[in-house]
Amino acid sequence: ASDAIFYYDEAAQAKLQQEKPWVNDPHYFKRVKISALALLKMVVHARSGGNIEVMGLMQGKTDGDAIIVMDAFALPVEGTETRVNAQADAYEYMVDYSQTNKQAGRLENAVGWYHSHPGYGCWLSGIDVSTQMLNQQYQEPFLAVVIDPTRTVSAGKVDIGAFRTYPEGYKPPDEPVSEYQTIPLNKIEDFGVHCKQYYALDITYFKSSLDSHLLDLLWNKYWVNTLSSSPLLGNGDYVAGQISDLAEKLEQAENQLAHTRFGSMLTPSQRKKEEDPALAKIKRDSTKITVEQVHGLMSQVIKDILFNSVRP
Amino acid sequence: AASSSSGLTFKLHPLVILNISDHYTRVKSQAAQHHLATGNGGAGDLPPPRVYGCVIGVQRGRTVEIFNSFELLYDPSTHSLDRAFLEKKQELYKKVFPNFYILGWYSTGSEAQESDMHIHKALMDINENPVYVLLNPAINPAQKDLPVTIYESELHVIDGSPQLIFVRSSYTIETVEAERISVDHVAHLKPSDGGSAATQLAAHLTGIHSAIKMLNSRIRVLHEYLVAMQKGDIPCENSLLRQVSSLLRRLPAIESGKFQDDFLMEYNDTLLVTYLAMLTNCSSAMNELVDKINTAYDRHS
Amino acid sequence: KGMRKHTALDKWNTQLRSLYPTICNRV
Repeated sequence: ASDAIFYYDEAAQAKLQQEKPWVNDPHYFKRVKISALALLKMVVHARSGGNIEVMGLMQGKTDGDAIIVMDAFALPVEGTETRVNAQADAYEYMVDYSQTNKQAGRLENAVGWYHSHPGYGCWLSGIDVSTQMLNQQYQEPFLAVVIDPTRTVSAGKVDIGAFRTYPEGYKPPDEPVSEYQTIPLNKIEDFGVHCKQYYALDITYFKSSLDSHLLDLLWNKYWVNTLSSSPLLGNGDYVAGQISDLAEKLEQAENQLAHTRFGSMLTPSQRKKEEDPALAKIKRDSTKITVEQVHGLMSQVIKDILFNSVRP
Repeated sequence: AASSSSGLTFKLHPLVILNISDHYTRVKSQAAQHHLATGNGGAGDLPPPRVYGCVIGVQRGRTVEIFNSFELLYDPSTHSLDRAFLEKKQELYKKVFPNFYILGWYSTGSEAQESDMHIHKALMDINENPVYVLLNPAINPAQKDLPVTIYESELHVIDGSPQLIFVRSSYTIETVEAERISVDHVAHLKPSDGGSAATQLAAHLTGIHSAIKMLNSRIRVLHEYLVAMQKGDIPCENSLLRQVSSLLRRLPAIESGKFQDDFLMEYNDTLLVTYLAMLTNCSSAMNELVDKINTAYDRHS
Repeated sequence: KGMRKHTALDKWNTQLRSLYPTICNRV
């Protein structure tokens, strides 16, 4: 039963394309299911770009209110935050790759694009929103996925978000509730201006029965890599950047406090948005940095005890 | 032959294994549905399909690291892989992964077959010493080892004539940090949202605990084996004894002034970050308190 | 190698030191 999802029903997908149930409901798609393979490919590609934003396409299908991502492939495009629709540079590549995929039996069409935000979180910038709006105009159904490979390595868990934009001028009836994430000061304006123009979808993952079997057996090998990984040592620049950003936010918060009578009290508009006061946000950011550092140190201390306190 | 004598070290990334698995599952799923649709009986009657593809990566000296793979087409007329398709795919992959070269090919099945050598030889003009990665897709819950075999080819004289035969090569699983985290993520299907600090800590420590448990179980097996050797229950194996002795002499793993300095530096930096974060939390709490005091004792409101 | 991190930590410390009197002065 878990492998049934791997079958591509061309007729059913063609029928959906004709019916287009998403046209009348800007919030139609609510869920994303990503295959184990697609996730691995996207994260590895994102990390390989280092501090440069990279991008790729996702192939899959739809199932009710869910978009199912079966596979992903990298595009020869970098610096996706420098221009709208950066993928236009790779149209020829996309066509060639999709054709070869179809020949090899990968029948799914493109259902979205992914790109990386190294170190600054999973959200859509102004350029991303414009790109996605264009995609949703001409290539529906289409999804935008953002991966932060730096935070993935720093936190030890995959930092990923899936988004769809609202049509131009559309005002959603309810304020979208999103999980808090640290946004660097130099990106806060871009984040704040556009955060109402899109919503996040719930992400779940799936794998085949053979994937499950192989992943269980893989653990018998890569436990060594788990034990030998050192999160403290790989991300020094990112941590320094986070701390520096935190200090700047503190400076800003202090300037605000010096000029207000009730510093931690919310203004009526802030209370309406259920926003946290500035210092409370800084507190959360500093806690996150600390938790990651402490986790990294725990690993180092445990390994030191295991391997260095033994004497012949 | 049982083992290779080339001296090459093979490192295989989990992405390659999942790629092959996905390829196989998809082809099997399509074939099964087609079989059902044409009314030719149950999907269980179908023999497992064979899939083919290329493996790509880098070779640095004697180390061959297989990073990725892509699917290929089997050309039944030539009993080999579709060359034009391979070259097209290679061109596309070179644009995105310019540092990766074709290292060999993959297929699925329980063991290498004679016809596989034909495919293997055809690839020798691209890579003079290609590897053959074979995944056995049969799911056996009692299995402990990965059902992946890497073969090289060697020239052996058999019945007086030189022949290329497949020889097994050992390999290790290699991951980059991001890959390991993703594999862990899908293997244990962890939620990608934050969770509370306690949940995060539990997840982190559980991972380390599981890894140490694996290490512990292997040490116990070795220990019991050595005790049995000492008692004479099993014959003495000198090469194993030498390996164990060499391993023990490597402990402590790192013992130098430089390591101590760096380790304590990291330790103290983390303590400092914790201390500053605590002070930040106190500032925030203090600020809220001041506001409450101001509100409570404000003459104007 | 750790200069960037230590410079950032120093900045954090400086900001906290400057924040305390600001908060106290608001009483």
